[in-house]
Amino acid sequence: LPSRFDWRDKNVVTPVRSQQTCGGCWAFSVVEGIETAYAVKGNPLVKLSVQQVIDCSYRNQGCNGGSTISALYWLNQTHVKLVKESEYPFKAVTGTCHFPPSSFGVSIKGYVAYDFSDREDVMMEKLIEFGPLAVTVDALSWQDYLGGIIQHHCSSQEANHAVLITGFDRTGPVPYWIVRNSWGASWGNEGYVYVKIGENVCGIADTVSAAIV
Amino acid sequence: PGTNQFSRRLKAFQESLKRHSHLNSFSYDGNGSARYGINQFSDLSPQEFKDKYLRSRSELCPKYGHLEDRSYNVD
Repeated sequence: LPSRFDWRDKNVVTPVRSQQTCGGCWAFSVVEGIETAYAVKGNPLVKLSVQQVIDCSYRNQGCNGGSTISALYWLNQTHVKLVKESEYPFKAVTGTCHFPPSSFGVSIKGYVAYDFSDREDVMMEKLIEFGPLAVTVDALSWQDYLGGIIQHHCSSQEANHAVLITGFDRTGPVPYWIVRNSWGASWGNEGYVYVKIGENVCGIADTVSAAIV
Repeated sequence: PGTNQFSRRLKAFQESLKRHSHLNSFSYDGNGSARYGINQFSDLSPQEFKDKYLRSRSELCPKYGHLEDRSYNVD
């Protein structure tokens, strides 16, 4: 394993988004992971529609909440093609599912989902193998986060927020995950948060998934 | 000023300042510990914040084990 790895360095990560007051973090993390997985395969980096997943993923509750695993299950079962964000833009409210007449779309071939709670070493390998990892965390204390590495003030087994891990850094005294959030670029470290590796801080390794494109 | 909403936001903001002080008391110099302070969510109570932004539910996933290591790349 390299001591530092970040998919952003490969120019395969789209800019940080804001979910506004829509509780659709679960859709953001899944769609953003698919964007990068698609680009890693040699395709152009394209912003895909989060709103499409919010509106159409019937096992979830749109802006009222949902789960990354349910969204991936739905994408895998239906082979729905995610269209470009420009064709199905984000509205920050749950809308009616529709299918724009588009020749372009990205579907997934499968997905993986594991609990890596005592195997964060392997989780680093899987981040490089599969692409960014959608994870769920206890993010209650993130309300006040400004920067630095989160090491306290959150619990495992109490997840309430979904985010996307794009990399890790083990070059300093405290190794940390590089985590993309969906609260805009003005929050945290330009929209990202760092979480200590190795102690399942905030439950970051409890529910880990990645789409295979 | 003078509205119920203003009072509610002001109270939430004042509570946030107390919370920041507590959260930062766990930070130690030199190891890059997280810092907590005023940001765009500081005028929300924790419950309001949770209701608006923390709407993901978690699902149990199988534990990753050595079985996966062994079977990977096998037909």
